[in-house]
Amino acid sequence: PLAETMGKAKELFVLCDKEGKGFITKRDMQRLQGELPLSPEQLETVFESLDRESNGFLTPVEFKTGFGEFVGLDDTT
Amino acid sequence: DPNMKAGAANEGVLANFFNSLLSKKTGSP
Repeated sequence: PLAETMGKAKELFVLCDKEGKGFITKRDMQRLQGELPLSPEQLETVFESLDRESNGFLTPVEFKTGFGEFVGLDDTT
Repeated sequence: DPNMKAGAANEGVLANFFNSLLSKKTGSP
C-alpha cells in the first residue's frame, strides 16, 4: 500500500509540475487555479503547508510527505 | 490555541487539494 500511495503521489506531482522541472513552484500552483476548485489563497495555503523548508519550491519528497499525511488522515475519517 | 486551529484549517484545504487532483487524474484519462 505504501508503494501504491507513493506511486499516486508521483502521478499527482506530475500533474502540478507542468513543465517537468522536477519541482513545483508557487507559479505552478497558481496555474492549477482554473483546473481545481480552489481559490488562489487556498492554493497558496497548500503550497506553504507542503513547503516544509520554506525554500520556495516543492520537491517530490515534500509532496509525497504531504500526500502521505493526507492519506493517513483519510484513514481516520 | 490559534496555531492548532490554523493547522486544522490547512488540513481541510490540503484534503480538498489532493481530492481535487485525484478526481482530475481519474476524470481525464
